[in-house]
Amino acid sequence: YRLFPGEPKWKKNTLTYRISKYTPSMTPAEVDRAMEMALRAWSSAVPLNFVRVNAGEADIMISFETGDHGDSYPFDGPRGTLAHAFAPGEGLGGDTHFDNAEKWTMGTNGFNLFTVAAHEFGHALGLAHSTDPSALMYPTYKYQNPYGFRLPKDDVKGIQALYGPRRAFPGKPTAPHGPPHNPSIPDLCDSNLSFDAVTMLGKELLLFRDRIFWRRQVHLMSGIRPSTITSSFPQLMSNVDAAYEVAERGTAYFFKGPHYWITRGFQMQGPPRTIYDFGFPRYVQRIDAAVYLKDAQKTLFFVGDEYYSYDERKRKMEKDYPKSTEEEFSGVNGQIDAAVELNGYIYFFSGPKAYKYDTEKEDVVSVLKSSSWIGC
Amino acid sequence: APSLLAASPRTSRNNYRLAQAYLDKYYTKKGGPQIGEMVARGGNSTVKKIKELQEFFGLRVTGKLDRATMDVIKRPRCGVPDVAN
Repeated sequence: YRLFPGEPKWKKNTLTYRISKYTPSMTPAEVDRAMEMALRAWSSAVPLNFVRVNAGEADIMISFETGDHGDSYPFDGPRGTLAHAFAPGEGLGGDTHFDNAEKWTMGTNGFNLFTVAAHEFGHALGLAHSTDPSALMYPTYKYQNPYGFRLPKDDVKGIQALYGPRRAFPGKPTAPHGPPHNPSIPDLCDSNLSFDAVTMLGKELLLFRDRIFWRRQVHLMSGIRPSTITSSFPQLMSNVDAAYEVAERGTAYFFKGPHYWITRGFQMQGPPRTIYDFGFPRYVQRIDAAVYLKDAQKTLFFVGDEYYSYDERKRKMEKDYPKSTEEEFSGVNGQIDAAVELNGYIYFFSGPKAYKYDTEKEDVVSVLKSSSWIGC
Repeated sequence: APSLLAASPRTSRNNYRLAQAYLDKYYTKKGGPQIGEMVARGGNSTVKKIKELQEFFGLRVTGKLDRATMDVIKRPRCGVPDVAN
């Protein structure tokens, strides 16, 4: 492998990317997917995280361009040069351009966008070309199947020379210097991990499980740390059923059995109240999940395989509920354990899976492991 | 130019032009933002650039645009230069 002279690299571990111009030869959703998979090829090897933004300036600006596109490296029409990217840095640094004159594809009937994007993002992260013909960073095009792709050894060595290896979990104890194992904290990276409740609280995202909860920044994977629930919410003890925050009111609601607590930040506001304040029928004994939808100013409560809609402005349950969860939220399988709205998407947690639901498309746009939300 | 090529005159003229453009793009030092490079060595004549290309791609280093070298030059690739810029 080779690095750029001066070994430029990103000084932060969460990078934003934005796809500002698309190609007519693939659907936007296919392009989005190819880019996401290409970035994930690198983040699987180093402690970098990529967050997509849809407006403004991102660290890695991605676009499909034709001919001379203003960066003194004009494209040359079909074949020849396929794409290029700039080394890490401000402004043009990290930006990645694809030649719109090429026939791009998710398969092999044209140039595979995942293959070229994964190569170019190697440059955007600080790798120059490799002389190893088996390396992804070899200068000439060689199709790579996106599914089951594993970064070749030469590229892993190169990128880890810049950013070090990705550890399974930043806080995970590493023998022999790790902290003594605490039996009450389940395996931090159990791939079957599911959450009891998830909510924003101010600028932090809280994820609850049994007797512990994790606190993290929305856009940062680093600094995630588990705490016992009793250390911050003595009254809740353990096994929170559901939680949600009405940010504009600065209040959050935590549910356990037929009771709920109101907090301001971590401060409890008085004794527990009964969930029938919200207008639930008496046969409802507990809530499985709750999520506040900011634009609609409504809170969805999930109970079994049904859900209720509560109007936060009128402070009353809406009519014609409960409704079937499966009918309304197609693609989300299984009972909802927890839910939270972030950046306009609803994230549903059901067992070990986290579904990213697009309310405009009314469909699931991606499925991740729940445990990936705590850095696994 | 003729000494670099081992092909018929017309083809060799096209190959030479193709090769020259390739060497300008990927084996020539430029100013402007870094777009991918290695540590460059001193001044590059065309023969020297051909040798650098052949070395980079693990070809026999002849300084001539032989078939193997032209094959590499004709392959679709990344636009980032292989040497410093």
